[in-house]
Amino acid sequence: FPANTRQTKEEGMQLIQKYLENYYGFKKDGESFVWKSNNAMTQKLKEMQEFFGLEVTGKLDSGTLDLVQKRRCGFPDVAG
Amino acid sequence: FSTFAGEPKWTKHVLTYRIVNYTPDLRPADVNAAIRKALRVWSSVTPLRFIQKDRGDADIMISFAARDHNDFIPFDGPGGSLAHAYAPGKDFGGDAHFDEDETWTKSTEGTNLFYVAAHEFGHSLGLSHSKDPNSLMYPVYRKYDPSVLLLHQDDITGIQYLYGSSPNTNNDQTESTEIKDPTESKDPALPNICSSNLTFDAVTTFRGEIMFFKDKHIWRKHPAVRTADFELISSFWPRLPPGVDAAYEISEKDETVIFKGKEFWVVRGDTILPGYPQKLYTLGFSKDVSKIDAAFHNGIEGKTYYFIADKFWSYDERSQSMDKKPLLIRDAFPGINGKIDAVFQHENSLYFFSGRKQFEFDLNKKRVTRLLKTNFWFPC
Repeated sequence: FPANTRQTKEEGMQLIQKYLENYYGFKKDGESFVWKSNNAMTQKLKEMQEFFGLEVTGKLDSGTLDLVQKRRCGFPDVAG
Repeated sequence: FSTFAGEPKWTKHVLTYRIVNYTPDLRPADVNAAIRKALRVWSSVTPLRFIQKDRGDADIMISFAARDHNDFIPFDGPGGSLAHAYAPGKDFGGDAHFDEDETWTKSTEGTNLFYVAAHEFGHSLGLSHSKDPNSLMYPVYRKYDPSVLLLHQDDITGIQYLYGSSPNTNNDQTESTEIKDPTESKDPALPNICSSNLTFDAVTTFRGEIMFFKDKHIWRKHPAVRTADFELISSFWPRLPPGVDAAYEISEKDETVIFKGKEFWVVRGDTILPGYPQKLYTLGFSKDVSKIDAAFHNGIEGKTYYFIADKFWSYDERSQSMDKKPLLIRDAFPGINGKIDAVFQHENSLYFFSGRKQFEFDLNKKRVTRLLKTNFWFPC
């Protein structure tokens, strides 16, 4: 990726990871993040997309990225 | 809607709340008003009632803080997480924390405190987040629109799943002071707060509010808030009879004394203190005194005044002694003639209710300064 796109992508990654940790009980298990369809982060991302009625892609698309930047309640969306 | 795992909820219907500290973004009176209004959103559709405390512990402790604030969920600076609240329970249970790094407002700009507080109190009462994007319990903040009712049917269904519906309303959470109570439909028409014929049985201050007693009902009015809450006396004190005669608050003891006939009760919040009711003569009255018309406590003087017909007795808390014999009301309160229905003190004036009239009496000038209607305190 060109540098700035890569940086944006990494920022998006950190944003979504923080979001899933805060509100979906995601626990980073130490593995470097790789987009695999069955890994924990992708599962949590799908859970979040399903909660908000977004298309459940498991990918960090623009709709998902837009939503994680909105102000919200600090309480988790899933029982922690 | 969704509840928390295990469906924690309050086992009582009268809950206390305390605003522990205030955001500098708003006047304290505006914070008080926003919090009251946010609690009323939920009390208007359930049997729940909320009483404010200004010291000690309360079921719902409300505070403003930035970043780390002694729980395990630090805030994240401006934006992002705005506030959070805990499910019903002891200690942290029910508490609501607001992120001081937000700009709290009472308008559509910034972050509207009333709207966020109403959401957080949903958590304090046992609701978790809803997937319905139109519901109050949806997790994402939407631009506040004052013309839109906050509670969505999804929220009402959720909270009534936990607590049942309100005995007073038909799920309508408008801020009317008149809430029709179907269980009272057999009774004569409910008192109309704006009627020019309105009279009161008793009036007292109560933890920063003013409580107006009439038959089976009370209106609760915070001087800084335009509207009033209309409740059944029994929703606060089930054992108290309707149609009380008099009431007064000793705020320094957080006690309110309520009279009916030859008996009186002392309450603290929604609790009747043990050992009550007691008989009037235990206060020092002769046994032929069969009822008190009105009473108020002057905290500065340390004296309590009891009014019967056109006379009054005063009790000195310091010397713990009651007047040997009563004095004429008009001698000590010029301009107040004859029997009164109720009286209370607000700031440095007394408000005497007699029939459809209300007299404002200035304690410094020792004279009546205004003649008011009885519904002066209400948005009529």
